[in-house]
Amino acid sequence: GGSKKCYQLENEKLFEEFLDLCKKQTGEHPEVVPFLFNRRQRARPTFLASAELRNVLSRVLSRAQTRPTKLYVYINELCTVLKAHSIKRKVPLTP
Amino acid sequence: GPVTLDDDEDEDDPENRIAKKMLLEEIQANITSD
Repeated sequence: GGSKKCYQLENEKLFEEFLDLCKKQTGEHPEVVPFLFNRRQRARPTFLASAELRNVLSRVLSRAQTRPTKLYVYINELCTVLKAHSIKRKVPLTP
Repeated sequence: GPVTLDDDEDEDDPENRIAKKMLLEEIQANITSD
């Protein structure tokens, strides 16, 4: 194999799977899925292809499948991670 | 006697409720700021 594996395709697949799960379970709040999608669009391409994101995605996906009652906890977790790696970061205060 | 399982498979999971509230608030904030 190569020296640096690119996880982009795998991450896309995992993300789609997670979105699919969310679509089925966040029907009362249809704004959640587009928000998650938007978060991903804003994330750094290097992060989208990283092993770190792959780990987060596989974790939230498997947990959401076994504990659907905590789905929003995992959505929040993923959003927080994506936000931390977004291209445009809001600076809270400038002196 | 039978052991009561910590089976809290309710829709009303407190942690989930808080997370949901936070997420929806953030979505709202993003909609208004964009």
